[in-house]
Amino acid sequence: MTKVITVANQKGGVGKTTTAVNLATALSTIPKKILLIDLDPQGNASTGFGISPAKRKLNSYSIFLNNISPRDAIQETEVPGLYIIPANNDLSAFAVEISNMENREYLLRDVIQNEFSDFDYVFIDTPPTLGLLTINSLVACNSVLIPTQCEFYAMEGLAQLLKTIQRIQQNFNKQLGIQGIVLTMADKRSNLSVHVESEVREHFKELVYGTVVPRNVKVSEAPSFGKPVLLYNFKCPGSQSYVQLAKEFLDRERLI
Amino acid sequence: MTKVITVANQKGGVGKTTTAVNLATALSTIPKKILLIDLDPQGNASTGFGISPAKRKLNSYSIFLNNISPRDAIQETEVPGLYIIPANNDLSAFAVEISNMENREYLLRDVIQNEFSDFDYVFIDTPPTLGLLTINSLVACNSVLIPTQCEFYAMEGLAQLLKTIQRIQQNFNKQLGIQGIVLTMADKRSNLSVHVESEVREHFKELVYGTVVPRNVKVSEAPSFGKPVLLYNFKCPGSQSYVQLAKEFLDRERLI
Ligand SMILES: Nc1ncnc2c1ncn2[C@@H]1O[C@H](COP(=O)(O)OP(=O)(O)OP(=O)(O)O)[C@@H](O)[C@H]1O
Ligand SMILES: Nc1ncnc2c1ncn2[C@@H]1O[C@H](COP(=O)(O)OP(=O)(O)OP(=O)(O)O)[C@@H](O)[C@H]1O
Ligand SMILES: [Mg+2]
Ligand SMILES: [Mg+2]
Repeated sequence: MTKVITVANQKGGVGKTTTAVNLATALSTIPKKILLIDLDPQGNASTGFGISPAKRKLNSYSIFLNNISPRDAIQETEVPGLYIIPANNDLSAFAVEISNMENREYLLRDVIQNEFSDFDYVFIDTPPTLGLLTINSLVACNSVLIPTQCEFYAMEGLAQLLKTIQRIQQNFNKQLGIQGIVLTMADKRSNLSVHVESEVREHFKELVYGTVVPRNVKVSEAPSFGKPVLLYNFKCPGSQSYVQLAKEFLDRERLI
Repeated sequence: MTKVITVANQKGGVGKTTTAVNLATALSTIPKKILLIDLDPQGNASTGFGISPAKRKLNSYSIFLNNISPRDAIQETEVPGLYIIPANNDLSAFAVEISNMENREYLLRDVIQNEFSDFDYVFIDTPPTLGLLTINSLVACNSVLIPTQCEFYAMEGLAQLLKTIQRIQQNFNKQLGIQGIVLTMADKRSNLSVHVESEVREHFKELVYGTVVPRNVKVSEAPSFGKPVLLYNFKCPGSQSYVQLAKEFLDRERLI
């Protein structure tokens, strides 16, 4: 049974792409088959795996077109057991082209159910908006993973995001749940970061993972080498926290 | 003659709101009348000035409705000479409601030209997407101010953004220019940050301001007190860089 997880937060720059890329990488150490769909026209998750613009001709936009098989857009990554459907700016045409279609919210759900049922996990990286791309992803998935920075503006946006998820659950996807909230770019030396962490834990209680991803420059260097940080520098605090997060993720899934 | 400036970048978390709030504050020291329009449904710029949710009943969504005068949505801020039109989640209905209207790209331009011509500068903070809100802002303005983090993903998105701006210029707004590119969250001790700064300067040359905003925890603390960092802690490196940026901005405008 394929489990589909959307990585979303309308606040920008909170670590959605970094978490999708590195959690999927850390999870590939267990014998599961994982697909990462890059659904952001910026194509950052694709860059995070070193996929050049020339290799993105078949992408997450082309899986909606009738003339190709969606499976043709799947590529291997350097990580065994982890596959990716890359993205480029073609995707920004998606929202405009489908806005008048029937069933426009269900397009991605139908593709995933019909074409990708051989994967154990499908992760979807989404852009920082609650537009039609992210809505398609929230309708297609079983649950939402919400990265959030230990910053004031990011904390403020969480309540709004959960309301939107609830609305999608009521109108389009009864089974939609919250996979969890991941605190990112934490800095133990900063009062603000410590304060935000304690506020988020108080408000959202067991939804929040125990694992916190620290701010670590190696994490932000890795994309410039086209590698997940686990492959760029396995021993650094950033990588180790994603390994820890994967363990906690599996624990919550009762798989360990 | 009112000059309208959009603060935009589809990459999330690069410092759009922080730059809009603090540059507008630093500019208010010259005898000009400045309006900041918060056009992001997250309403972060409004939070940055301490505007509670209860005080946002009249907002940047209501200026498009026929039953109120847009000027009624203008509020004073703590900063003399600086006014704001706040935002809340009402704004997320905007894109859906106007998508089938005739002149949907020109709505904001018409409101600003008809209602806000007594301001010397109008700054518009936009969400991290190139959807209808940001497009309205790019059509309504004279130029675009582009904040960008000293990070790899942010650098990668710049070329795409400039292409989009060019397309808007050709199809909707002949006078649209680039006000400048502002490097934010720079860290002199990080090779990545230094490398990104030199790449961006090499590619975009004189478009890039000489002033660089350093990463400074005081900047991210200020919104939790509902104040621009210049009012929260004037002497910190973050505030001083925005004062410097304002000088350079005026210099380029030949106003000093
Ligand atoms: N733990 C970390 N330590 C240091 N830098 C980080 C960390 N996590 C992410 N970053 C950096 O912060 C920036 C924002 O992260 P990322 O792009 O993953 O966020 P996002 O939510 O996907 O952004 P967007 O909203 O644009 O999609 C990136 O430049 C990334 O490299
Ligand atoms: N110079 C700085 N030093 C430290 N933190 C900063 C700095 N500038 C911005 N920040 C913090 O980084 C985060 C992102 O900044 P901000 O919200 O202004 O970006 P944005 O581009 O407006 O984001 P969005 O894409 O969500 O609109 C915020 O939490 C902000 O407080
Ligand atoms: Mg991203
Ligand atoms: Mg913002």
